[in-house]
Amino acid sequence: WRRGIRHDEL
Amino acid sequence: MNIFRLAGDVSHLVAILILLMKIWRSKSCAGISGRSQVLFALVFTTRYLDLFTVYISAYNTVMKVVFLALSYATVYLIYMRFRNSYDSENDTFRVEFLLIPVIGLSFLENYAFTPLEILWTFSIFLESVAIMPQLFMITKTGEAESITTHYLFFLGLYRALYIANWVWRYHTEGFYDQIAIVSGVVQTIFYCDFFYLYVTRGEEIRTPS
Repeated sequence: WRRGIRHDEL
Repeated sequence: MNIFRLAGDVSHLVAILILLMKIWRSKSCAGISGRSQVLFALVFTTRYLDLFTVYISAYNTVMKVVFLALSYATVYLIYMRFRNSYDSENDTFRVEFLLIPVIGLSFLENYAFTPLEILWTFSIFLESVAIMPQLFMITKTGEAESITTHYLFFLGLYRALYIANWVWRYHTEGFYDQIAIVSGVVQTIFYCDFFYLYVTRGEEIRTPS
């Protein structure tokens, strides 16, 4: 697993 | 945005405000690790550089600016305004032992080998261990004021709530972020021992010597 990016959290 | 995420953010904000108000009202930062606070300021600085590149939402932007401002205000109070009360003798955790592995790891394990992504990864990894100088200081002095323990409680609760948020997001959006999840779980584990003491011994913590 990995995925991620789209840093819409704080 | 879901309830866990919002509760997590509120908890994070409450933690930071508790600490800032404690220092401001008592005009003292005794028992507070300035090193941890500098690390948190560094965490926010390196993570929120995207303020200049992407717009996510008004909520996101405002919270980022607030967290940045509050973290720098805390560092200012500790090292400038109330530096006479700063307990530097007991704030001796060697931060290079955290920074060097964290810098190394962020170059090795990241989503993209770009400056902004590496800095984001660095901030996520650093946040998971940034509280260690504070926990070290409490272990060294053997005690923590109750207000300091409330701060730690909310700070720990914040990442624990984020874990619930990640579970929620995985099920509703199919979204997950390995780096954030693994670091967030590690971060929460660091607080478990503290949570246990907080609940069983009440607010004022004295570590057995």
